Amino acid sequence: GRVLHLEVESFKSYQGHQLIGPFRDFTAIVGPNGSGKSNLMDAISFVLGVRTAHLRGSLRELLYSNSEGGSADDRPRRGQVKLVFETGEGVEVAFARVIVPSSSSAEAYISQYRIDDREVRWDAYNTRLQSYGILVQARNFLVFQGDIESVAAKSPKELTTLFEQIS
Amino acid sequence: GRVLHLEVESFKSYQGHQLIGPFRDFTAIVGPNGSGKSNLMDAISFVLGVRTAHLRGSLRELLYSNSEGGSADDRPRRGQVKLVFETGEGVEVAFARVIVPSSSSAEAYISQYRIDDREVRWDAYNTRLQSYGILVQARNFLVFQGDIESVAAKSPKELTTLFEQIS
Amino acid sequence: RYDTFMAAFDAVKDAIDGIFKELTRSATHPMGGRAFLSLESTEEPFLAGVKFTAMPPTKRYRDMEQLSGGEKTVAALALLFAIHAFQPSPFFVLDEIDAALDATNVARVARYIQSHTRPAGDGDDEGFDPNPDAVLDPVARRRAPRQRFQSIVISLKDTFYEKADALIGVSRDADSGASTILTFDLSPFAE
Amino acid sequence: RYDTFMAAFDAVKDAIDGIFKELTRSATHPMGGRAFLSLESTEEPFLAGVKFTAMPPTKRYRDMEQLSGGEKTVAALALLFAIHAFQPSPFFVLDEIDAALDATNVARVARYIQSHTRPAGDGDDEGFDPNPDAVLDPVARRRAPRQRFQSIVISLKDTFYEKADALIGVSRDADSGASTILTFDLSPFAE
Ligand SMILES: Nc1ncnc2c1ncn2[C@@H]1O[C@H](COP(=O)(O)OP(=O)(O)OP(=O)(O)O)[C@@H](O)[C@H]1O
Ligand SMILES: Nc1ncnc2c1ncn2[C@@H]1O[C@H](COP(=O)(O)OP(=O)(O)OP(=O)(O)O)[C@@H](O)[C@H]1O
Ligand SMILES: [Mg+2]
Ligand SMILES: [Mg+2]
Repeated sequence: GRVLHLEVESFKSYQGHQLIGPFRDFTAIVGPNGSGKSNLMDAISFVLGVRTAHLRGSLRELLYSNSEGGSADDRPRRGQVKLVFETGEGVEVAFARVIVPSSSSAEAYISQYRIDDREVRWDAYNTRLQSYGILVQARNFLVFQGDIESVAAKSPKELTTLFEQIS
Repeated sequence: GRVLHLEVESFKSYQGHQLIGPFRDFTAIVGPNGSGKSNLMDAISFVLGVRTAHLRGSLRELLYSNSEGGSADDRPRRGQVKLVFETGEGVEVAFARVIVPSSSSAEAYISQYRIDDREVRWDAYNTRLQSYGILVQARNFLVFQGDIESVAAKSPKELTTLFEQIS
Repeated sequence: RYDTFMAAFDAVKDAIDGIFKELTRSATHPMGGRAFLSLESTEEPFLAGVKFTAMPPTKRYRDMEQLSGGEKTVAALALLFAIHAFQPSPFFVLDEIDAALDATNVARVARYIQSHTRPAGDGDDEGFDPNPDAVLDPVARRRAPRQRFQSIVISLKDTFYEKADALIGVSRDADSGASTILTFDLSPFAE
Repeated sequence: RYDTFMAAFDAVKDAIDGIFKELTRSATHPMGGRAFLSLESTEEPFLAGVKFTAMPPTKRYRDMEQLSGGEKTVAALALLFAIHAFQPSPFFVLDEIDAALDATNVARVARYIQSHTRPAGDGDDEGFDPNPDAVLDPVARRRAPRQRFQSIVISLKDTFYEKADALIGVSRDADSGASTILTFDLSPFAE
């Protein structure tokens, strides 16, 4: 399978609704420091279900907030990332993860998960991703900025944990 | 003051005796991966008295060992780095730190310190460096590979420690 | 538990040396370097450590700690790609993995990625291998089909991103600070 | 203890914004960004934390954690140079500090280093200032003499090292793995 395109909405430095793609076999994301390249990696990791502890911010901080407004009210109260994936059989599947205000608390946010625009529970979402070979817990196919050298610096015990995770 | 040149002998990837320099106002060290650039930074840090815990190797590992020989006997049993410094008044001072086998144990090594080829104790060496504005404990003027971003990532408590060190 | 662990370990162990050689060979060192994985304990391997050793060409055995920044990056990539041989995810997302690489190593990593990026389900992987070096190793090629994965890389080096099929350019609006996207198809310019 | 700590803190606090502005200003943002240090506790500052905040041009206040790799590097360099204003060591040794910097930021950092590298004892620092931007800020120039330091940098980027006065080239012998040195004087080629 392969990634076709992303749709990001009010996510990190991405204001409003933006289409990112199409992604080819070998696609490079380029641009100046601080422009939003790693934020796209965060978007991909986010929509695949990586826990916010491993991203650079809480759910609240992942929502777009602009440079002008000073108060929290300027921040949109909802954001999402959608990843459109083409399976090995040529079928298009849309994975979406939405940030919405929590019903229980005014300042808290939660994630909702959708496959082809139908809301699903996280395990169904994760299982579907696994069926396409996308194993998010191990995260071996995601190399965050500054992380590559630490893969080589892992202690023998850490490598064992890595092998346990992938097996 | 300023650094004039270095003389390295059997230190890390530097075989035999080599002159490194002259260093100008703005000198760049260039070359392919693994060629020995960071080893020069290690040499400068070493000769200034930085403890081996902050360098990439024990005293034994800092001694040059070549790719061919397999046994520990191929390794030279002595190495040194000398830094020739020109003071603000135009006087040349040679700081040298030598790795020699420890008299107490066959496999252990110790450091000897020399100013202008006369052996001195570490505190005299350190005090002399301090008199030229070289404050090795704080190490603020040495930025090792991969370390620059962590300066910005320091927690408030770590920054306080930094300020205590420099004051 | 022993079986699943050893299945993973053996597969990665078999793949790592070939991949490391592909990432380190050159005109002066046509054989490349050497990399291997070893178990600290063979009866209960998942309770002890897995030792990863990588030796760039002509370098004698040294702790991974002693390797330079660029050498560690190449070793780490070899390990990641070897893990992929066991657990083939359909795509990789790599953020500035070239930060510590010199021009030669950037070219080797870019060529490795280029030779592995074809869409899944592209028919017989063995029929078409754009990496001429693989011809040197017919036995390995028949034993394990060449891995394929889609690559999404972030890079500041034009020597790296010029090898891509398409560019996604990101820029920041000077007033709002919001990111905007421009895509650019490189395939008309491919050699 | 309070006095020595506050002497250091105040000196660095006063220097940081000017230096950060020098490292972040551009044609689109001639004022640059904003950086400052603040104390979590004012009575016993050495028992609490020191907060470092850096805001690139047009970016609203955000935790340092939220900054990009390149933005963090520039902020970190500003802090190091501000500390140097209080405790002027005669030289800096900087190993691949440009790893995360794009071409524009490399140029700014290189220009900053270039404008500060003159041998100590070069007479009146204020008489000759090669940084034309300092003319915009005559008050600051009179208040604190421009820092001078010798720079020894390791870099893989030719856009950075081409600004140096001399190059020390390191290469590794293909057989023994030993490092050899070649020096190259760039000053005949300086503009
Ligand atoms: N929720 C948010 N709303 C608006 N802007 C944000 C948000 N979160 C992060 N940002 C901004 O995004 C920028 C970081 O973007 P990113 O990390 O993607 O940069 P980058 O292109 O990877 O840069 P570099 O090349 O330096 O790594 C920061 O300047 C930060 O202020
Ligand atoms: N005691 C030693 N004897 C011989 N070689 C050594 C010794 N210690 C380290 N080395 C070698 O030096 C090399 C590392 O050199 P160094 O870290 O200076 O490279 P570098 O030029 O900074 O590379 P990069 O650009 O990748 O950071 C390693 O390959 C290592 O094997
Ligand atoms: Mg980034
Ligand atoms: Mg290095």
